[in-house]
Amino acid sequence: SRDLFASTFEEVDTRFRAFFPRLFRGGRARLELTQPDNLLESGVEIVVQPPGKRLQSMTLLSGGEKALTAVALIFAIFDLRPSPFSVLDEVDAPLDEGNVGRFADLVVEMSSHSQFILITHNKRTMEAAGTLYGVTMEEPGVSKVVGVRFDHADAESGPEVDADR
Amino acid sequence: SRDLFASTFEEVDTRFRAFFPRLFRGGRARLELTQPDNLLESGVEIVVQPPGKRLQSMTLLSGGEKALTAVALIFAIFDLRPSPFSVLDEVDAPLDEGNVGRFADLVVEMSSHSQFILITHNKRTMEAAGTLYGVTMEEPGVSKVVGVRFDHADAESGPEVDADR
Amino acid sequence: MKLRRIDIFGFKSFRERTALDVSDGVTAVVGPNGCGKSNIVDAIRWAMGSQSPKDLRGRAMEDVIFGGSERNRPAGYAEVNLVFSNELRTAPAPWRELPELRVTRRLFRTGDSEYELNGQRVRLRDVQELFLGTGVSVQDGYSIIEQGRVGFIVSARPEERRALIEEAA
Amino acid sequence: MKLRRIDIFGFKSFRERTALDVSDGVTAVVGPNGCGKSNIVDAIRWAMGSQSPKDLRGRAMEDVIFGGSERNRPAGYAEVNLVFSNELRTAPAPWRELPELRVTRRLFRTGDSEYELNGQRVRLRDVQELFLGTGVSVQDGYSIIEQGRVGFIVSARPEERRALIEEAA
Ligand SMILES: Nc1ncnc2c1ncn2[C@@H]1O[C@H](COP(=O)(O)OP(=O)(O)OP(=O)(O)O)[C@@H](O)[C@H]1O
Ligand SMILES: Nc1ncnc2c1ncn2[C@@H]1O[C@H](COP(=O)(O)OP(=O)(O)OP(=O)(O)O)[C@@H](O)[C@H]1O
Ligand SMILES: [Mg+2]
Ligand SMILES: [Mg+2]
Repeated sequence: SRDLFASTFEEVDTRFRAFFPRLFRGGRARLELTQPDNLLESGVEIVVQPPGKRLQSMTLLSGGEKALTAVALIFAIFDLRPSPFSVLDEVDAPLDEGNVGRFADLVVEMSSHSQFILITHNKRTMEAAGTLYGVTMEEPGVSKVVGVRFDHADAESGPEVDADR
Repeated sequence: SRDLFASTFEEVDTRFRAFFPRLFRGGRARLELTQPDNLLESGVEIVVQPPGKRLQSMTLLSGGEKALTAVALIFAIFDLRPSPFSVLDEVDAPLDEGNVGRFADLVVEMSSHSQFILITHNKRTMEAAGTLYGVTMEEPGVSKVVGVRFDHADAESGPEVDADR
Repeated sequence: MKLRRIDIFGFKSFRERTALDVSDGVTAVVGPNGCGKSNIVDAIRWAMGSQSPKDLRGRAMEDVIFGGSERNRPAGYAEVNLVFSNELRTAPAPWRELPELRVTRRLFRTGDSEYELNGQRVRLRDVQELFLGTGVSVQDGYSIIEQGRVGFIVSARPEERRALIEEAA
Repeated sequence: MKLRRIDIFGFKSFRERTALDVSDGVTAVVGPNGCGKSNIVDAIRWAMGSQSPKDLRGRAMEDVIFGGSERNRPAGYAEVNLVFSNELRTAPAPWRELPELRVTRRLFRTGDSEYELNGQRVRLRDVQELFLGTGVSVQDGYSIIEQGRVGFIVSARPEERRALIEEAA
C-alpha cells in the first residue's frame, strides 16, 4: 500500500541518516524518492556527502565508499525490522582498515539482539567474532569445518585457519 | 572478419589454458564457442576444473575462483597482444593469501616487458612492486600523492601509507 | 527463532555430514577461496525454501547435490537441517508451542524432494511460511546478504532499490 | 610507448597539481577508501580520449572537474598530461620520430575542451588515434582493468565476453 511504503521509507531513511556518519566517521547521507508525488512507483535514490567532501550522487564515490554506504542502508533496514539472525558474506571485502573496524564495531553492537554470521577474509572482522569456524578442503572438492571458540575459558586450539587479511 | 576471430580465439584459448593452472596451482580450463558453426555471432563460454574438483561451468565457482579465472583470461589476452603498460585496479580484492601470491608472481614476470600499475589494499601485492605510491586525503576531498621507491639504494622513506591488508 | 545448528550432508561441496553450532553474538566463517564458505550460506537459504537455482549459483536445482570430485563419486541426494530454538514462542501456528524446530530439506538425484519439520513430512510451502514475517524468509532479502549482493545494491537503479524498502514494509 | 609520467591538475579529487613518475616494472598505488586511487585510473583513461562519462563514474563530462570540498571552491578546469617515451619509435606518424610524446587534455567549466600533443593543439581524434593498435586505446579494454571490471567479465553473458576476444583481434 502507498502509505505503508511511505512510512517505511521514512523509518529506513531516519536510521540510514544515523548509521552513515557512524560508519564514515562523519559526513551525512539521506534517501530520496525519485517521484515523491508517485509513491506507488517511485524509486529510491541515495544522496551522499562523505566527511569534508561535497554532496553528490553515489556514482562518483569510490568502491569502498559505495560498499560502506550500502552497508549503512542494509543495517538501517535491519534495525527497523530485526531478524533473529543475519548472514553477511564478505561485505567487508572492499573496505580499508579503518572502515572495517567501524563496520565490525557496529556488528558487535547489533549482535546483542541478533545472531550474526560473517563470512570474511579480514583479520579485524575475525577479531570481532566470539566464535570462529574454519572451512578447509584438504581433500580437493570436499569441504570440512573446524570450530574454534574464542570467548570461553575452554577455548580449543584448532588447526591454523586461513586468517589471511 | 570470421577467420580473424577464429584465430584470435584459438590463440587466446591456448594461453588461457596455460595461465589457469599457474594461478590455480593445477586444474585446467578452456574457452568454448557457444556456436562453433556460427563464428560471426558465437559467444565465448568458459569451462573450468579447479584442481581436484570436477569440470563445471563458471557459475558454481566461488567468488575468488571466478575472479582468478577472469584474471587468467585477461592475462591470456595481454600475453597475445602486449601493451606498453597495464593498469589493474583492485583485481586482487577477492583473493586469499595463496592466490594473491601467485597473482603477484605472475605480474612480476609479465612486467619484464610491460609496465604494470596495480591499485591495491593487499600487502602481498605491495611487496611485489618496485615502486609504491601512497595516496592520501589529509585535507578532506583533496588528494595528495607521496612516492616511496623500493628498488633503489637511495630509497626515501615516506610517511606511513595505508598498507592495511 | 534463534538459529542453533546448521547440518549439511551431500549439499554442494559438503560430501560428508557437517554440523555448525551457531552461538549468540558474532560468528566468523573463514577459509581460502573455494573451500565452501558461501556454500554454507547457500545451504541455509536452500533449507529455508529457496526455489531459484540461479540464486544458488546453479543452473538446475540438481546442481546443489554433491557432484563428485577427482576421488569421490557424486552423492545420491543433498540434505540440510536447520535447528531453531523457539524459546520465545515466536514461531507461527501450529508450531508455536514447540521448544525447538528442526527444518529438513532433501533433494534426490531422481528429482524427488522431501521437507520435514521436526521429522514430520510437510510441504515446501509450510517451510517457506514458517519464516514469513520473521525477517529471515528468503524473499525478505535483507537479513541474508550473499557474496556480491552489496555491489548489486550499490549499482541498482532507483526502481530496483525500491524493492529493498518494500521488503521491509 | 612507455608511460613516463602522469600529471593531474583539477581532475576529480586532485585539486592541486600532482605528478606520478612511472618506472619500469611494477608500481603499486595504495591508500584508504576514497582517497583518489581510482581517480588516477580515470585520469589516464580520460587523457587517452575516453568520451563516456559513465566509464568515468560520472553523469556528465563536467563531473571530472574538481567540484570543491568543504573548504575549497570548485576548479575552473581539469587538466591531465601523460608523458610517453618513444625510444622504440613505435608511435604512429606524424609523431614517429619524436623521442617523447606529451598528451594533454583540458576541460573547462564553460564546456570548452583542449587537446595538445607536445604543446601543439590537436583534435580529440588525433589523441585517440595515437593509441589505436598499441593495445592501450580506451576502446581496447584489456590493458586497463578498472575497479569492478573483473566481476563484470565473470558474470558476462557469452556474447559479451566475445567482445574481449574481438578487441584482441
Ligand atoms: N554440487 C557441487 N558438488 C561439488 N562441489 C560443488 C558443488 N557446487 C559447488 N561446488 C564447489 O564449491 C566451490 C565453491 O565454494 P564456495 O563458493 O563456498 O567458496 P568460498 O569458500 O565462498 O570461496 P571464496 O572465498 O572465493 O568466496 C566451487 O569450487 C565449486 O566447485
Ligand atoms: N569532480 C570531483 N571533485 C571532487 N571530488 C571528486 C570528484 N569526482 C570524484 N571525487 C571524489 O573522489 C572520491 C573517490 O576517489 P577514488 O574512487 O579514486 O577512491 P579510491 O582511492 O579508489 O578508493 P577505494 O579504495 O574505495 O576504491 C570520492 O569520494 C569522490 O567524492
Ligand atoms: Mg564465497
Ligand atoms: Mg578505487
